[in-house]
Amino acid sequence: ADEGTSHDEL
Amino acid sequence: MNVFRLTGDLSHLAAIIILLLKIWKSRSCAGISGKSQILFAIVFTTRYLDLLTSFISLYNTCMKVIYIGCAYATVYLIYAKFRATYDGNHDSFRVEFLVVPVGGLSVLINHDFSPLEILWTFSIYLESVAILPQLFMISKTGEAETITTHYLFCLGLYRALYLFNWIWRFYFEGFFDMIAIVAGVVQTVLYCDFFYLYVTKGWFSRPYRL
Repeated sequence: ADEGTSHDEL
Repeated sequence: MNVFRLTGDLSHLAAIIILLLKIWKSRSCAGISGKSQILFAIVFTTRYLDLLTSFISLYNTCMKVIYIGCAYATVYLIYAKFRATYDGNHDSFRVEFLVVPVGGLSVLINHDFSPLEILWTFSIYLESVAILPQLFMISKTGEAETITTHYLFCLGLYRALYLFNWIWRFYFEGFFDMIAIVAGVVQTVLYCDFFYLYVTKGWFSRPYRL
């Protein structure tokens, strides 16, 4: 899992 | 990925390429705010630093690289290659009035108080207002070339489509990102006046007058 927040949008 | 997200991204890409081609083909950046384009280059740079830390998908990586590359190419064309055609006198919006408050806000309101996350938040807030120097320039000169209005329309459409994307994602994935949503609404609202003029006046009249 990612640390912090994952941003998959552009 | 849903249809709104994809068409939003493509609309964004279309806007960037329309502007780049317009400047390249006409060999002029008259009527284009270099300040807005610098802000967009900063937006992409600070947002896509995660290219170095996390891989999401090939699509994601390619689009980020294309957006960043095109943003810097546009800035280069305006401030170097076709600098003689740059209308600096009319590009008089004070960007520090955007960058400083946006910087402060991103430190205060973010998802996580870490350098990368603060820069991401900064880019989201900055993007929402980065078009203001361009809109200011148009309102100052009172006109814009038709192709410039197509650029602005695609850019505004992109954020409007992202709003539908977020509604979709909320209903079907339970996902929502309040920072992106609020900034996205602000950004879309800034285009509303322009959308209205584009539809009622912009289709056939040339040059475009406000």
